[in-house]
Amino acid sequence: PSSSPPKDEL
Amino acid sequence: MNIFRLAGDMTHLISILVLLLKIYATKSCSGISLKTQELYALVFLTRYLDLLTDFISIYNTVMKLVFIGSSLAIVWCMRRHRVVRRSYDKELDTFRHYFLIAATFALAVLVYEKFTFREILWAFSIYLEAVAILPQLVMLQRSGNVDNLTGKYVFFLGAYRAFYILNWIYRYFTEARFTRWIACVSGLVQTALYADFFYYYFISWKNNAKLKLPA
Repeated sequence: PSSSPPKDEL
Repeated sequence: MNIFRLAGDMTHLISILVLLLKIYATKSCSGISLKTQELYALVFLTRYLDLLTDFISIYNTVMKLVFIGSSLAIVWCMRRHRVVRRSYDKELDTFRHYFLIAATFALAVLVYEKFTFREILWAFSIYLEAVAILPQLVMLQRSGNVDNLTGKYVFFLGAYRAFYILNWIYRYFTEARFTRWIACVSGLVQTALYADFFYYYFISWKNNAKLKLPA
């Protein structure tokens, strides 16, 4: 259920 | 992307350029901790495995490649370059960095977002980055005198961390689902490690004097 948001940070 | 995040990435980039400039212009890496540089190379290599599977943006991909490439180039220069490696202050760079790798890996196996190979390596890279500056800070402390470019290098690295905290505060209030506890807590720890350095950096800047750290 909990799809974590994409890791967009560096 | 918000302005704090961009400022953070840019100061991170500047710190690396300052370090490359120091090594290139003076053909010397004196005052620079090879151990910290090796830890950063490991941080980028383990965190940016997603380059192979996910695409976020051109900006994201280019920055990741720059960070991996520059960190490997710096480690290579300090270890292998005929002239540069002679200026490496090995006897001042004695921090046991393997201990940091072992401890942060153990933590990553215990505290992660998801129990997968990639996520554990991601958590490891976050924890390791938080403490990777320690060998460098210890080295500065030991040598007392800090040359201009080395001081600026550490200053910009610290600024990068400070901007990332502002970025998280901004995202927390503007994005509904932004809760990245591992990165935020580690980031706070990492920034706190710079507090002492910043204090002496600002004093030297205010007095227009050479940066000196107390023994």
